[in-house]
Amino acid sequence: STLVRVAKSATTLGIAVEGGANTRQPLPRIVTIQATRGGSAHNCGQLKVGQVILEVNGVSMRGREHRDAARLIAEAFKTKERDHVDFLVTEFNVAL
Amino acid sequence: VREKRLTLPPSEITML
Repeated sequence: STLVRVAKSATTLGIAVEGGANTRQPLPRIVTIQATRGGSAHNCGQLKVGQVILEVNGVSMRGREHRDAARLIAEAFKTKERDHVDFLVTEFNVAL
Repeated sequence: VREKRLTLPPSEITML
C-alpha cells in the first residue's frame, strides 16, 4: 500500500468513489479522477483510477458503508484543520 | 463465501 498526501490545491477534491461495506466492492475504490477543471487529486498526480482507499487521515475505511466512507472523505477535504488529505491506497482489491 | 459475494449489491458512486 502507498500513502498519498493530496494538498488542497483546488476547491474540489475531484474524485469519484464506489464501494463500501455490504456491496460487491467492500472498500471504496477510485473510479474517476476529474481532469478537466482539475481538482486537488488531479493536481497531486499520485492518485489513480482503480486504487482502493484503505485509510483517510489514518482512519480505516474497513467496515464502513458507502455513504459513511464518502462522508469521511468529504469531511477530510472540508476541514480547515489540515491543508492536505492523507490517503492510504493499494492497487489491489484486498480481500476482507 | 464466493456465492455470497455475488449476491451483494453494486455500490453507488459518489463524486467528491
